[in-house]
Amino acid sequence: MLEAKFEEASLFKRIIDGFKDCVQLVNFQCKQDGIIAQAVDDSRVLLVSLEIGVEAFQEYRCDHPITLGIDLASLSKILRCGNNNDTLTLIAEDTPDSVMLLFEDTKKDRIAEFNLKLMDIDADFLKIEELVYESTLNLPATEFVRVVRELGQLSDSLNITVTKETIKFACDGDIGSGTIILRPFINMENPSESIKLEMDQPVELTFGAKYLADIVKGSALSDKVAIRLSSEAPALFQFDLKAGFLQFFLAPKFND
Amino acid sequence: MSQQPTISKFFKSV
Repeated sequence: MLEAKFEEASLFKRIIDGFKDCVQLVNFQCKQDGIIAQAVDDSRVLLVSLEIGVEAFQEYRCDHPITLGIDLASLSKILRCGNNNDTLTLIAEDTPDSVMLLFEDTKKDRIAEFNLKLMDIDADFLKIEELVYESTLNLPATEFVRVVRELGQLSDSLNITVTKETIKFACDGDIGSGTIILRPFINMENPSESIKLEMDQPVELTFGAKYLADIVKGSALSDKVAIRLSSEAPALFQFDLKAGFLQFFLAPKFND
Repeated sequence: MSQQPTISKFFKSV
């Protein structure tokens, strides 16, 4: 039996909003130590990996591993029903054909119950190996969103070049080109505004702008994003939760 | 021209 209670429904809403536009059918694997999910987008270029640790929940109980095959479009319809500051409890039997979503307001005056039918989703589970990255960036999520939105208007590809002291984002499209250069700095008063750069080797990679436009939606979860880059390997874009994370692995484009 | 490899080139099924 699974009983997983979020103190605020808004957390689960933001998690789902963070990746529902790039993947639709997702197996959520519920275990004693929390919930994990993994899915690859239809073009098989972007891998999403979610981990929600037990500490993210107000109450959590899962006696046996349970897989919940969920259509995120359907789940989103139900999630829109509850208020953000309601508690939200996910309840499922050991071999469920549906999952119950229970919204309760803080006074327990209004209790709303929804049952979402589960799906049998045939999806591979990929082994995500610990890769060695040549550069790691930490940016305010708002800055990352802005760069991707601004440059994404000009081209369907976005180039990232990291050197010792600069992070350069560049694009070159039919209507013109653009470059945005960020330099690392520490904001003592507001650390989340800082830009950090750790570089072992300079790296230059090109990514599909449409995939980055999906990835930036993870910024609903965190005010910071960590970007880890390596030549000829998928880049990792990570948004941290209080307990857990939402990761996007994006395969870079290569020149012929 | 650039090529877009798929993610399965890098990660294998368990």
